[in-house]
Amino acid sequence: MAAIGKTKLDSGWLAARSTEVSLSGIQLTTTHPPSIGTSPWMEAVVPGTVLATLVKNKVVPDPFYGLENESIIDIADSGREYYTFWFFTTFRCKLSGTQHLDLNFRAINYSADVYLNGHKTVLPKGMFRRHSLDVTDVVHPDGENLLAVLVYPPDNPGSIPPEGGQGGDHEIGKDVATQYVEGWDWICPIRDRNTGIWDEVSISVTGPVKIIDPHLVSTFFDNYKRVYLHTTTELENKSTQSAECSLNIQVTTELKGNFCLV
Amino acid sequence: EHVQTQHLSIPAGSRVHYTFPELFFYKPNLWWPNGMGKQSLYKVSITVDVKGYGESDLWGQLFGFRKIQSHIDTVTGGRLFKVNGQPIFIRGGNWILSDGLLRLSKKRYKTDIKFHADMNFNMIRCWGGGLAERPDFYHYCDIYGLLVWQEFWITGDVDGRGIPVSNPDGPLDHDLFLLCARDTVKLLRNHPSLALWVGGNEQVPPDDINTALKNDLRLHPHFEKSVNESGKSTEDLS
Repeated sequence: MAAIGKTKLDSGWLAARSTEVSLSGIQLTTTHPPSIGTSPWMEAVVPGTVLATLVKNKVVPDPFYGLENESIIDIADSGREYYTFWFFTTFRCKLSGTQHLDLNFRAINYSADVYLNGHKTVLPKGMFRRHSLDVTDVVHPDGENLLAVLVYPPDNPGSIPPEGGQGGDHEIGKDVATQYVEGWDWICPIRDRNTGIWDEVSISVTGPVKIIDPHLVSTFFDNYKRVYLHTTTELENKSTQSAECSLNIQVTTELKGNFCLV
Repeated sequence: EHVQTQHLSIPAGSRVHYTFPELFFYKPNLWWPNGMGKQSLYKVSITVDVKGYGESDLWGQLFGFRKIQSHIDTVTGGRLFKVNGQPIFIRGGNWILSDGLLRLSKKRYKTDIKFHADMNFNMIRCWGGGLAERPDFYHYCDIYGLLVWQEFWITGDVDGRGIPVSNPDGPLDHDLFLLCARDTVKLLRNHPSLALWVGGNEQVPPDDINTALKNDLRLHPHFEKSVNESGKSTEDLS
């Protein structure tokens, strides 16, 4: 039985350029999982971007030294597929009968196809949104799980005019993504427009009922002597029966050391 | 006294919203910005136990009791801030992001944000051409008392005021923009350092987006009443 809670998937990731991988996502996550050392796969930076992975593996120079950025091909010249990358990892999770498992991406730029043990899910566009997939039915309860993510760049990466300028040709503004990536007066253009799994990836184990996005609000009276904490949360019952729940809230203040006051 | 248990039944396969009866605190330690007092934080833990199963899920967050108000001063046209009823002189810095390739780390956030506190700043403004900053960024702003002015992803240069003029109506997909904005608000809204959401940098978002953001970010009427009462009773009593 797996422990309730979140586990980050932030190590052991591999990456490869999509145009250099002939296998499909289903093959990568069933019969032909990649391994480090087999070209074109390299150690990946997750959370991070395609360019951060290429810099880490010294495939390209660090763009922030001297004029090195000029030697890295811009997505406008290479095309989006050049910076469309596979990211791959494995994880284990021993679920018991009534447990559920979510696969969470806190942010991806810009869209992605996720394959887990041969099952595909499309993650819709948008750099600033979370994705949470219920993967209970596709995980291997006692074996290794194979996860491959094909990450696509923003739809409108734009191109950088010879004179540069604030935000290049401004095409990136058509997407919901960070805008500095076409260059600004304080930074050179980012060649991959920050494509990648740029924030935390995690798996979370729950029982039949899941807590979602609690909201905490405080109100004040009598010159801050009388204070109330209002708490609202969303709850999801993933099971096929009605769930009789006890919902507990506890507020503690950490004192020094391991003591806490309740 | 700060422990509470409620019982509820959730139908199969459904999602429900549940609001606890409010928890009362007498003179709790308040959260203050850098230079005005301590950044007192409480640990709020929520767990759900299911009959016949046991503990089903848990959630935790550091929370600070503070009231932040701001308004445009008619005389100067500047925005005046108050924290816990006390006016505050804002000393702030611009923030774009930790690293151009998004190599973000707790260690870097902690160092950068403590640096701002050591410079005697009390606000960090997250520029609209950068990121909606991450929970780790806000965690250290909570710890070091940096209020955060967080802009959404609109800039004058790219959205209608640059050279060449481009994207006068902002991004192509307004629904996607609002979906991302709403999800970002849910991700960040419990941090005491979050002081102000701003539509964009040197530009107002397109009308439909701006109206929707203003509407979504209004204080819920339930709290409107209590804020007025507190405003009235606080002023009267103090």
